[in-house]
Amino acid sequence: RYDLFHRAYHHISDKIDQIYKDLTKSATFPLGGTAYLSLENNEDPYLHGIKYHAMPPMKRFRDMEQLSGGEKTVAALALLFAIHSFHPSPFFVLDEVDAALDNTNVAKVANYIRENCGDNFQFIVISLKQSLYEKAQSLVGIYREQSINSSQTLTIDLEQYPE
Amino acid sequence: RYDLFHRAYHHISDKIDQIYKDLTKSATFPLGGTAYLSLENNEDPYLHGIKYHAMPPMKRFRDMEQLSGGEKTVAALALLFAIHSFHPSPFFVLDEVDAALDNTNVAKVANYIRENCGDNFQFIVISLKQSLYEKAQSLVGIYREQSINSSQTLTIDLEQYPE
Amino acid sequence: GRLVELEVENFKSYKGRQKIGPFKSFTSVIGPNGAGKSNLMDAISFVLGVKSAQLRSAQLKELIYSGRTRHQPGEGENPGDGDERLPRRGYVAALYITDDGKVLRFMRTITSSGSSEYKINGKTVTHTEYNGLLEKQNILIKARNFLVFQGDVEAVASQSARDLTLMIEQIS
Amino acid sequence: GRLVELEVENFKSYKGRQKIGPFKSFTSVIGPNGAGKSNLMDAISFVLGVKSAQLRSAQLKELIYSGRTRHQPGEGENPGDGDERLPRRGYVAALYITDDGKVLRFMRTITSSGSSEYKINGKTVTHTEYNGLLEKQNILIKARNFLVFQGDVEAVASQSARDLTLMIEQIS
Ligand SMILES: Nc1ncnc2c1ncn2[C@@H]1O[C@H](COP(=O)(O)OP(=O)(O)OP(=O)(O)O)[C@@H](O)[C@H]1O
Ligand SMILES: Nc1ncnc2c1ncn2[C@@H]1O[C@H](COP(=O)(O)OP(=O)(O)OP(=O)(O)O)[C@@H](O)[C@H]1O
Ligand SMILES: [Mg+2]
Ligand SMILES: [Mg+2]
Repeated sequence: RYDLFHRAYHHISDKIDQIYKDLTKSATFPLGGTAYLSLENNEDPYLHGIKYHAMPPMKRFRDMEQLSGGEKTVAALALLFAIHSFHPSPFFVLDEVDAALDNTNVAKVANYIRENCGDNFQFIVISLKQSLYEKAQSLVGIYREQSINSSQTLTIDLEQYPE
Repeated sequence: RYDLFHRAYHHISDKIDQIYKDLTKSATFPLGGTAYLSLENNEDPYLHGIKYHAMPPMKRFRDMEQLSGGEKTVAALALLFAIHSFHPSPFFVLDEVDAALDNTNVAKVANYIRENCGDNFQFIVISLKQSLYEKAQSLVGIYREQSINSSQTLTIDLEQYPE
Repeated sequence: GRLVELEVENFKSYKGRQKIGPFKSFTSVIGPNGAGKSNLMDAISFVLGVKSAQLRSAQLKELIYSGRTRHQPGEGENPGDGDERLPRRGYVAALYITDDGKVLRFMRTITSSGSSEYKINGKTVTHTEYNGLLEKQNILIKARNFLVFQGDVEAVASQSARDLTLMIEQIS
Repeated sequence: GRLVELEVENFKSYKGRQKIGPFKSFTSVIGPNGAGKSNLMDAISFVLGVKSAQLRSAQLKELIYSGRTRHQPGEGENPGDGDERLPRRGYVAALYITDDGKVLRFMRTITSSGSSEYKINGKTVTHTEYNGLLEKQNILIKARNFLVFQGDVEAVASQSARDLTLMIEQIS
């Protein structure tokens, strides 16, 4: 149990920085930000906690609480993807995770998903923002059919239409 | 104290439905939705609570918890504006209240603000969505000046540019 | 493995039987406020075994399609006031293909008595067997780190150190 | 009345003294993630007397601009490692015009000892006097129904019946 936990912790701790960099790098900041995990008490992580730290590019270090809404969202996604890499579930379902993101960050998240999705890593992403859903391979459009008081769906394969 | 409370309750209760209709009416549903307050216990509202009910246009009645994220946001704004009408504070500051709204609802909220703002009812609205901030009279743009590690602002008067 | 298609019957705002999908490696779900997007995520979560409390409902029965009017001011609770008989059962089925190409059809039904029934490829199984097969596919409902419900994403980053330990422990 | 302009000095991410505004009847604040939009709302809330706990800070001192590196792994807490001396004071002033045209300049300062100082048109006043004048302008910090912080809007609609009574009571 102890070993398993340690293996998980070290695996995630190794991966988190690169994933956060992939999500935060840009032309202006090609290196991206910095993220890492630290143990509150080195002896026995079980009894204590794991602290997560994330610093957006070129920003000084602050507590997670001081980050802005959008900065927290990006840090959260990096953590989720890092945890996933240890024990990969076959798919992710994300419900409007882009709500607090500005257009630049939406594009970064969309690109990350596009680059990392595949046969064994499927993404189902609910979004209101075109700059996100236009990058998907297919769309499930949901509308309310008023006459029968029911939700209805239709599926559109975006890969048929050239960009 | 009892009288004051009753006066406030009845004033807000009278206003809420029209405000909710103004925020939810559309070409398809010109009448908009329905909203009202009810007392959990008619004898003494002090000791019990006030329940808020809102029904989007052409939807059956459900508990507030069953509404979607966007539907809850619109219901919340209607309640805030109704409460405001009893004891009007001179201004509102709203921080990304449009995060869960689809473009249609963003436009409705922007129109409502535009129609109701004035010398004694000022709105300062933080938003990431162009369909909201393009309706404002002026913009305060905030950017991070990396070289001095500080937020900086600039103001743009939109009324100078014709639509 | 991957999720190919979903079939819902009388689940939340989805009336009758509907097939939803196919899902690709990156599928986006779009639509106006109140259309039923989060209800679709609830359907996926439900078929994997997530409890109703996480699906914005106090009990399983509330997950069944209900088109009629409730507590309308002045109206009675008379079930007959809807134009049709309300369904008393509902189900969600997920078509899943494993890495080696095997097709698994996970199905969870809400019975008229308000309890759950689990089936895999048409055969009724216990909840433990059902969950066991999901875990073999690395679908760990206990950890739920792959389901991010509306409004929850920021909280993942600012959770307490204690909670983060628990989250990592559940997937280890 | 209405809020015309804000002046901040060393408040959160705003270094040095800056004038922000003018604000019209409908002004929108825009900018990328992490630029300082919510910090501007914190500045408005701060000058009206809202406590630091509501401004994402444990104590008033954290509201003062701090450009230096804190727990950078491996680096000491040496305050000298920043390229400049860090400010120990900061303030926010709001220029407000009443319905009958009177100009009121509300100012709240964080002193180097970490406490607040309140001024109206340059004259130091007590917190009670300060708040009294705001209430005359119908700015009721206790109720705060006119300030909606990031992420809070949905909770207004789903608050408990008890909380809604409290909210209405505070404004009556
Ligand atoms: N059992 C049920 N039967 C019928 N309709 C239901 C049931 N449960 C919920 N609903 C309806 O489903 C609607 C909400 O759907 P949902 O939360 O999926 O919307 P959404 O598309 O996610 O919207 P948003 O973009 O605002 O988040 C509500 O209007 C609610 O009344
Ligand atoms: N005392 C302080 N000194 C300097 N910078 C600070 C201070 N307190 C907070 N910050 C910084 O301010 C930034 C957050 O700003 P803010 O929350 O206003 O962003 P925002 O524009 O609202 O972004 P979003 O669109 O993501 O909500 C953080 O990066 C944080 O590090
Ligand atoms: Mg939703
Ligand atoms: Mg913000």
